[in-house]
Amino acid sequence: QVDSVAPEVSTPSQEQDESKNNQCSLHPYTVSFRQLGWDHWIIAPHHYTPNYCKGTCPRVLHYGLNSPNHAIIQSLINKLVNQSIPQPSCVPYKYDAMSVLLIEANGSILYKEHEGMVAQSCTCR
Amino acid sequence: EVGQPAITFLPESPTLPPAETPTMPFVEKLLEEAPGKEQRKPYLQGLPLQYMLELYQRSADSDGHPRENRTIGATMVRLLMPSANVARPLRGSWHTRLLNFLLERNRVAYQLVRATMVYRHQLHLARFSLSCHVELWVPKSPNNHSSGRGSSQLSLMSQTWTEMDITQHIRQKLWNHKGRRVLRLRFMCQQQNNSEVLEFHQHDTLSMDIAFLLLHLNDTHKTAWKAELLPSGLEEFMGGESSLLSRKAR
Repeated sequence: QVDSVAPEVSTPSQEQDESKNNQCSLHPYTVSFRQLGWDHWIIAPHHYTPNYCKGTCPRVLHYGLNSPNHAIIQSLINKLVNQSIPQPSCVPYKYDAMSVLLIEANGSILYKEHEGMVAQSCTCR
Repeated sequence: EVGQPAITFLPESPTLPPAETPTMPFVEKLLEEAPGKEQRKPYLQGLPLQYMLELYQRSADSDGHPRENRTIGATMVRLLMPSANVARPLRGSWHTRLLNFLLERNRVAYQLVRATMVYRHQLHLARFSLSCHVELWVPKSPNNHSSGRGSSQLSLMSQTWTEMDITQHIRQKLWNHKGRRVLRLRFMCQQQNNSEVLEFHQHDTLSMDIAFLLLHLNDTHKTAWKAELLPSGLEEFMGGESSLLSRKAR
């Protein structure tokens, strides 16, 4: 019954434009370690930009959303079979590392590169 | 203030706000490395901090993104100050201090990439100048007469600092050692061109940041989660909801 999904693909209505605006995408966000209450032992950097993913996952998951087949099937199930199965979620896809300089409990000073600290792109899955 | 060697104590650090989300490795690791609420720790200032800030600026940009052309060759660099710094009796124009560095037990097996001693080879006090070097303190035994200089390579880092590579020594003698791991060194300074002998006192400059140990390490565990106990600080600040935290929600 793919044609029941097709209309959403062919004629983008005004509603379509709106939903396009709040589609799953990366949003920049910066926080200071003081706001996190960690400025007592994090020496550098002073601020941290983790970013975040937000937005709805469209019915037809276009290529740029790096969605696996599973997400496409889940989207169809939600639409055609069982609405209690949720639409795929908008979550980070790729991350960047971040280097931190901190003071340890025993007074030594540590430079450390932490993986998975900054969201770089989003996906629906 | 940087450059004035001094040790000050931080006021009580506030408790951490409860984290809304289950702990991430970063928070877990941060709290493992960071002080607990009750713990007061010496807050380092002066040259060691300046050294690490310069290392940080060379290795990451102002947002903390690691630079492509960084040269540290490891994902971690730990600077340790001596846990003990004891003056030895004056011998002629030689001033000697014994420095102990405590290598804490790592709960996660870090791979040692490089270990260097960084120390001040020139000290100027009032009208005296001293030329200094560091030797590995090797317990006396009948068969080995080698001085502690061993095969360590020296490299002049600046007018003030010299770097001595002691990777081999640490790897062979300490790294996989089961018990307490203490690196012992002799910091020796000879007075230059002055007949009058300079009397040092216990609290003098030589007990300040004259030498520190740099360990270049790599994390060996690949998975983000480590099957290790929650650090006590984490459990305490999460109000003991360890079931939430220990759940491997991945």
